Formats: sequence, structure tokens, C-alpha cells
Amino acid sequence: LIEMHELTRVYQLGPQDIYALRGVDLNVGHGEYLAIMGPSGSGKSTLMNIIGCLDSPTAGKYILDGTPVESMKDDELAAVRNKKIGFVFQTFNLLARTTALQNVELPLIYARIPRAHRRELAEEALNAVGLGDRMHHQPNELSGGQRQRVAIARALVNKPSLLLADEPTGNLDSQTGREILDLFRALYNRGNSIIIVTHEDDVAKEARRIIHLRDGRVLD
Amino acid sequence: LIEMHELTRVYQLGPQDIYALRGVDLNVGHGEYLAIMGPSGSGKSTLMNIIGCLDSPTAGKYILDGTPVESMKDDELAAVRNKKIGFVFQTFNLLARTTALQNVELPLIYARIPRAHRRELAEEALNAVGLGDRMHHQPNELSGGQRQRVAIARALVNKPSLLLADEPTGNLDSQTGREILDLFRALYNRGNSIIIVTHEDDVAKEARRIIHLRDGRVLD
Ligand SMILES: Nc1ncnc2c1ncn2[C@@H]1O[C@H](COP(=O)(O)OP(=O)(O)OP(=O)(O)O)[C@@H](O)[C@H]1O
Ligand SMILES: Nc1ncnc2c1ncn2[C@@H]1O[C@H](COP(=O)(O)OP(=O)(O)OP(=O)(O)O)[C@@H](O)[C@H]1O
Ligand SMILES: [Mg+2]
Ligand SMILES: [Mg+2]
Repeated sequence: LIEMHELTRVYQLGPQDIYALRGVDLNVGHGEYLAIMGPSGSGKSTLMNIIGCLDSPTAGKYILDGTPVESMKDDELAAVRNKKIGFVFQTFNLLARTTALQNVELPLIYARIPRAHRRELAEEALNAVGLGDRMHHQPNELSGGQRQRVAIARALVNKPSLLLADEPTGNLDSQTGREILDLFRALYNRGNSIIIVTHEDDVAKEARRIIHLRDGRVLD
Repeated sequence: LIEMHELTRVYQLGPQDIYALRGVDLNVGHGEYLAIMGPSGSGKSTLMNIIGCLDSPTAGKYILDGTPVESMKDDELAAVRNKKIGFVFQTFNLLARTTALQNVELPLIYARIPRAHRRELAEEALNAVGLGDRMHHQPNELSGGQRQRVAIARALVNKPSLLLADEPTGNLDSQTGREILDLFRALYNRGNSIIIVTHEDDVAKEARRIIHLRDGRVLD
């Protein structure tokens, strides 16, 4: 599913070059469940953004499902991001003046799902993360962990073949976190792929494989 | 230090009344280290915001250091918020177009600390959280855990007598989290008070006492 070779991402800040990723090699098969761990600042979110086609590498190759990502046109990239991939961002990235329900409906709008069906799928996703009684709240009317769960519901609503979750339980108590991990496991059991960034060992052991980043490199 | 009696906080959302806190009683002595745990949505951040004088209760009494908070004038409240209390927000709340250093200097500007000394204290706080090489980055040029650490440095820079930390290690690997908890312990050992919201048992056991919230109430 994912082939990455010598992947490098450099940020230029004034005179300085900051290597967020330095020559990362990574292969992920279809239907895999992978955890990525590593210290704060080691490059995990940078790697996830590149995998999710939200950022491009400075150097190196990224082949997604057999296609080199740098050769994809804008509409092809948009289709991948909206239909194949579900992304739970570390900082949630919800739309502010928009209810939880409308936030979760957004990927379904891109996927041209008809309105009534869209509403039904979004309600189902919010119920699954325990927010059935918070659907019409806007993000500033929700707790931190509730916002995180709206972001999770939005990532799952399209039943993505690749779920990318960046610290998805960082703001959740262990019981609520457990319910979320059960949802992920159900997605995985249906043959989909999951890549989860986490700093918690309990969460990492949900995955079948764990890789460790440090200073922009994968440790052997 | 803190006396709370029958503290209640209700949000009105259309026809609905949402009880975020229902009759909370809480006493915290000077120089205490308290952890608050509870499920997502149980009222922890709401309670912290009231303790930190950033929100007022709908009903009930809050007495801070012998003074009823509802009787404080605006300038008195501002002085308490800026000089006595350090607050690490669950969602960081950093200023966007501002460097890490400038963000950390902000409480020192309110405290009328002269410019050169201010800079020195802010640099020291950023070094203490491991961000000596990220001082001139803006929040969007930092990782999630780095932003969290800027928020922590900003809360500590005034050497507050009451530190309120809402999920301060949620985005940190265990090593970096450990360094932050050591900073908190050092503050506590100098006689200051700490209240920390956390969903992680490892973090909660740093405290001398743990209280549990559920549905806006403190469990006995
Ligand atoms: N402005 C608001 N309007 C309506 N309800 C609100 C508002 N703000 C918060 N709430 C509700 O109040 C309850 C308590 O919120 P709070 O942020 O205190 O929870 P929490 O314990 O910090 O949760 P978490 O662990 O997820 O951060 C939640 O159920 C939330 O939906
Ligand atoms: N726009 C930018 N300009 C300069 N440096 C950046 C920029 N964005 C990120 N960085 C740096 O790149 C490095 C990797 O960031 P990244 O967000 O991938 O880390 P991370 O492993 O996700 O960390 P965390 O666990 O704290 O979320 C960090 O040291 C960060 O400071
Ligand atoms: Mg990150
Ligand atoms: Mg909270």
C-alpha cells in the first residue's frame, strides 16, 4: 500500500535548515495496523502529513497503492484524500462556526453522498464515538476530548481504506479511549489499514507492528 | 487556598440546560499537589477555568486565598490571573503570529518586568522545557508536543503560587513528559500549589491526592 524510500522533509527557517525527516524508508502492506512512536519533535506528524498527501517531501519517493504520489494531478490527490484516507489530526482541525454534525458530514459532501443518507451516516458516526447528545454543539461548546472524538468520527465516516490517526487518544480517559480503539479494530478487521501515532504503550500494542522515529529517522 | 462550596456551572444551549458542574465541594490547602481525573466531558476543564478565575459559576461559592472571587474587581482578578496563577490550557491557546519566546514573555509583560530581565526569564523557561533551539519558531512551525511545552513554559515563567495544568502531557512521549513532571515537582517543592487534570494514572500518582469527577460531580 505504501512504499517510501529515502523520504526527506526539510523546513527552511531563515538561514537554518531543519530536517524534520531524514531519509525515511517505510513499507506498509494492505490491511496492516502500524503504530509510530518517538519523542516530541521527532517527525511523526510530518511523516503522517506526507503519507496523507497533505504535504510533499523535499526529496525521496512515495508510492501509494502503486502510483508515485508526485505524479498525481490535483483532482486525483483530492479523491485520494477525501475517499481513500481518513485523517485524525493531532490538533483536530474542526471548522469553528459549524456543528459537530456538519463537521462530520464534510467528507460525505466531497464524496457526493445524497443529503438524507449523509445525515444518517454522520449521526451514526457520532453515536459510535459516544456523542449522540452533542451533535448540534459547535467545537467551542465541546470538551477537549469531545472535539477529539468529532475529529475521529469525521475520519471514520467515509469508511476509509487507510486511517491515519495522530495521537487520537491524547485527550481521552482510558474508558473512552478503549471505545475508540475498538472502533479502529473493527475497521481493521474489515480489511482496512491503520497507521496510528501514539506516545502511549497501551495504545501502541493494539497495532501489529511498531516503528520508532528519532530525529527524523526510523530506528532499526 | 481554595474553598469551593456547591459550585454549579450550567450552559444554556437553546432550550436545553447542560450541567457541566453540579454542586462541587472542594477544599485545597496551600502547597498541595492535587490531581483531577474523570471521563471525557465530566467537567474537569470547566472546574479548572473557574478555579483560574477565567469563568464564573452559575451558583455556589468560590473563595480564593480568603477572598470571595465574585467580590473581586476587574483589576484584582487580572492581578490574580497574571501573577498568582499559571495556566496550561488543554488546547494551549498560544498567539499565532508570535514566536515561542514572545508567547512566553507575555505574562512577564503584564507583571511589568523590565525588558532585558523578561527576555532572560523567558529563555530560561524555554530551555527548561527543552525548547532552547525553537525559541524563534511560531506555533505553526512547531510540533504538537512543542506547542504544549511552550504553553507550559508560559505558565511557569512567572513562578506562580498556583499552577493549573489541564492535560499537560497529553501530547508528550514519556521521556519528555517526565521532564515536565520534574519541573512541576520542583515548583511544588518550593511551596507552591499544583492542580493537574490528567487521564493518565502515571501522571496522577505524582500528586499527593487524586479526586474523580463524573457528570459534573466529585465522587467520594
Ligand atoms: N459552551 C458550552 N455550551 C454547552 N455545553 C458545553 C459548553 N462548554 C462545555 N460544555 C459541556 O460541558 C461538559 C463539560 O465540559 P468540560 O470541558 O469541562 O469537560 P472535561 O472533563 O474537561 O472533558 P475532556 O476530558 O474531554 O477534556 C461537556 O459535556 C461539554 O459538552
Ligand atoms: N513549518 C516549520 N518550520 C520549521 N520547523 C518545523 C516546521 N514544522 C515543524 N517543524 C519542526 O519539525 C520537527 C518535526 O515536527 P513534527 O510535528 O513532525 O514532530 P512530532 O514527532 O509530530 O512531534 P510531537 O510528538 O511533539 O507532536 C519539529 O522539531 C518541529 O519543530
Ligand atoms: Mg506530532
Ligand atoms: Mg477538558
